[in-house]
Amino acid sequence: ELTVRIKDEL
Amino acid sequence: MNIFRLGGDLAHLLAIIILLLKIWTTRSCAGISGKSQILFALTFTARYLDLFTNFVSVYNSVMKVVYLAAAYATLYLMYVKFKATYDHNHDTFRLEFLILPAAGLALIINHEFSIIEVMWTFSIYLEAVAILPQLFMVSKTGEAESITSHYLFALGSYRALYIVNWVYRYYSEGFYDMIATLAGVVQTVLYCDFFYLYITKVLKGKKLQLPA
Repeated sequence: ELTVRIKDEL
Repeated sequence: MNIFRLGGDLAHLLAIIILLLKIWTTRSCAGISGKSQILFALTFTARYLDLFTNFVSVYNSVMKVVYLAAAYATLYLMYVKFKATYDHNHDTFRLEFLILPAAGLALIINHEFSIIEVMWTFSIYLEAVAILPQLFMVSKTGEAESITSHYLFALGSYRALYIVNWVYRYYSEGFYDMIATLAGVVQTVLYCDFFYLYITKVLKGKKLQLPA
């Protein structure tokens, strides 16, 4: 997985 | 976004507002650990670097900016505006004992060895233990003002609600983040003793005073 991990939490 | 996550964010926001209001209205930061506040400012700074690289939602960006602004405003009030009321004699926890292990662990255990991921991981580990100087201060003085204990309760509730959110997300969407969850559990466990005292004493109108 090369995409940047989307961190939707604060 | 589920109700637990929203509740967690709001509890976090409430904690930050309680603290700022307490300092502002009493013109004093007595009983508050500046060391913990430094760690929280560091936590948000390291975690929200993606504010400039990743857009998630307006809610997400606004909350990040609010948390960051509030963290630095708190530091300003404590170390500049109301510096004279800062109880540094009781705030003696050594920050390097928390920052260095958190940084070391972030370099070893992370999702990906990149600057933004390592900084994010560092912030997760650091946040888990950031409250220790504050709890240490309360145990040193043996008591906390009611408003300080409301602040701590709201702050502890935030990560506890996030845990429920993670359990919910695991079952509803198969989402899980082992690093955030384990650190979140550690963070919440640190508050357990305080939660017990808060429920048995503060909610019954008594001052939070540690047993001698």
